[in-house]
Amino acid sequence: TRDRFMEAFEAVKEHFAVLFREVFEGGEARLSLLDEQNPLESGVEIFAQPPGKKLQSLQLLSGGEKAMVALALLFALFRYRPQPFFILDEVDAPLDEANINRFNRLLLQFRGQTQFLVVSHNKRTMELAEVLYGVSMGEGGVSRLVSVRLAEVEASLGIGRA
Amino acid sequence: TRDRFMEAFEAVKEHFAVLFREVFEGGEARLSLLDEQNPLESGVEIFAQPPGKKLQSLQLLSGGEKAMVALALLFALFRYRPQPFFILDEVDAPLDEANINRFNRLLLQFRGQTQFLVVSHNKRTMELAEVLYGVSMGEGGVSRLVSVRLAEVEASLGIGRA
Amino acid sequence: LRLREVELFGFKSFADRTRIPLPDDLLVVVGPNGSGKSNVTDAVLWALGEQSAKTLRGHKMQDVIFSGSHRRPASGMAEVLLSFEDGEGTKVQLGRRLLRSGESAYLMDGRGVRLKDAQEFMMRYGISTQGTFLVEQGRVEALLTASAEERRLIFEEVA
Amino acid sequence: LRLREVELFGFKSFADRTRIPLPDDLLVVVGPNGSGKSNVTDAVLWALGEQSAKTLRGHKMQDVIFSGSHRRPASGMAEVLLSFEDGEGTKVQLGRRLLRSGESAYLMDGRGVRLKDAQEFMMRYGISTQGTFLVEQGRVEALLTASAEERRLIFEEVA
Ligand SMILES: Nc1ncnc2c1ncn2[C@@H]1O[C@H](COP(=O)(O)OP(=O)(O)OP(=O)(O)O)[C@@H](O)[C@H]1O
Ligand SMILES: Nc1ncnc2c1ncn2[C@@H]1O[C@H](COP(=O)(O)OP(=O)(O)OP(=O)(O)O)[C@@H](O)[C@H]1O
Ligand SMILES: [Mg+2]
Ligand SMILES: [Mg+2]
Repeated sequence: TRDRFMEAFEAVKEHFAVLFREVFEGGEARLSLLDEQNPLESGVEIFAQPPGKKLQSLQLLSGGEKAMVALALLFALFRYRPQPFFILDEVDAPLDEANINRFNRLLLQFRGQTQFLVVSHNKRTMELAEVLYGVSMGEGGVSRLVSVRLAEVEASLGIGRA
Repeated sequence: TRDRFMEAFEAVKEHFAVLFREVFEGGEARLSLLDEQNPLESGVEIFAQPPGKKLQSLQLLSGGEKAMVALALLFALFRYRPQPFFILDEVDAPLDEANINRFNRLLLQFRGQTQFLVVSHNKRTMELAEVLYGVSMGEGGVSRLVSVRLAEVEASLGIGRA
Repeated sequence: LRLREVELFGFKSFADRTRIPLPDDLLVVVGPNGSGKSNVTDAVLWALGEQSAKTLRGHKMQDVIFSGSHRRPASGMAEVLLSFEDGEGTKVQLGRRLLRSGESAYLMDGRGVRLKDAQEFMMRYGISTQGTFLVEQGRVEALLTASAEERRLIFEEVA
Repeated sequence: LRLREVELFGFKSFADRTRIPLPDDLLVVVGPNGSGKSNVTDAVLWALGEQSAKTLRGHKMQDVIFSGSHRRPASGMAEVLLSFEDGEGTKVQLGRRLLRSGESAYLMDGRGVRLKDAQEFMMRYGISTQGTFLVEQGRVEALLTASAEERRLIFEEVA
């Protein structure tokens, strides 16, 4: 129904504006309906302006900036409509150290509200884990999974990039 | 001409097979012409089988495996037809530590033969640099570039993820 | 709703039956490139009824069945079981099986059900059928590169 | 052929004239997300005649001109100069300019030339017009996801 859509849209829009300012430590972003008269038919557009920069097309943003905008929107949707679990596969790959820290803060902020399954090569993200599983591929082309400690990870699996 | 194409194809095919075995420390890969009778019209297909695994579609490979296969092919093309410079923008993002080391070895192996411009967030890749430039965005939304040392990078720019 | 455990058997590189108990908050999965981490996330997606082989990085759905290696013959079947527990302590296990022949089944607490029943379960507990609970490897920008219309579908589901 | 220096002026986030001397073997460019590293690689691609605004992450070609910030007005023009030196010590500077009006120019040692001349220079020195000298951010898998026919074009150029 139109009212429910507008209620959801306005709420997510607000959460997104707040989360964006949080993860970018400034700047501003907003969601907008392409066709305000017809919300149920209208596409949803995203505008994002990192601190100190001018509002321009999203595609001009850098790889890391786009990832952070996408995470802000994803978590904004979650804030309005929580999901029982959230799977993130290597979302920290394009991020620099400062943004990995902000991503980790987001995880800590939301961790009571959902079950996170995060795949990562990054040591800082690993440090947050309640449980850490190591996956390895045996010589027979078969995967197996073991519970590991952070120290073991760096030693034996040859991973833990930061 | 058909002969020149076949000569180039066979050479790159050989380099690719060798480089693949090098970066995967085993396994095998090959290039093949979809239509051997008509090389100038034929598409080029890639087959890759990491060690211990079965030959299957490339798309089933993992993110890191695909990146390594792509790098092996890129360098195989380069070996046949060197280019004066080679620009690599964050190709190490999906790689684990072991593969970052192999990627770095590739850089060292080819570095006399071309000028590399590598963008990276990874400390090990930074360690290879003959010259290291740090880019930063000022408050006015303007980028500037300065020559930096590795130690400065970790301290001031807040980067250097591994 | 809590996802207590994921179990894989014959699914992609998990030829051996593998049980993965999940903690309450934050599980981090680590390992070298090609070890099988994304295959675990694929398994959850698949068990929840993913219909597109391409989304699972395959050409046809049978590509999710362990295809063998030089040391190990191919499996005849892939199976993934998701063990849930709701707020009141009621346990529900959602499962999916696929045989090489193409014969497939959805399971709820071991008995065969239709895909529709699995989807109803998802809707009842707020698991997005648009897949917004999952950010696939290399796809973090998906929400941004999607068309304005595709984004609206996500908002419709959330509303 | 050696690329001795890249100079940017008004190109994307490089509003100020910025000279980047290149070492003989291995330059590594580092910096935080959004600082301008990929903009440098875009500059090289653009100066070599890239025709697609989309490849440069823009909608129209004028998107490569510094668009201003809350502290700095937009630039009226973007300019990139590539200073080469061949095996015999002969220096060649290839350049490109674009004004907000859309007026554009290719330059060789400061004088106006056509795109065709820039492309001839590339072919003479073996700089791929297919762009195989560049792996863009997030596009390392491009050779694999390309169609078999697209790959053939790359082989044709190499042959
Ligand atoms: N049906 C199958 N049978 C056997 N092996 C398979 C099957 N499907 C995929 N694989 C193997 O699983 C491996 C990919 O696993 P996965 O994508 O989970 O790796 P990953 O741990 O996520 O790696 P990365 O860190 O590079 O993303 C590939 O080597 C692939 O060959
Ligand atoms: N025409 C322009 N005028 C002003 N700023 C621009 C222009 N085009 C792009 N930018 C800015 O440049 C920044 C992107 O720079 P770039 O892509 O080079 O970052 P990066 O250092 O590669 O980051 P990452 O590590 O995330 O990949 C964006 O913040 C964008 O707003
Ligand atoms: Mg993966
Ligand atoms: Mg970049």
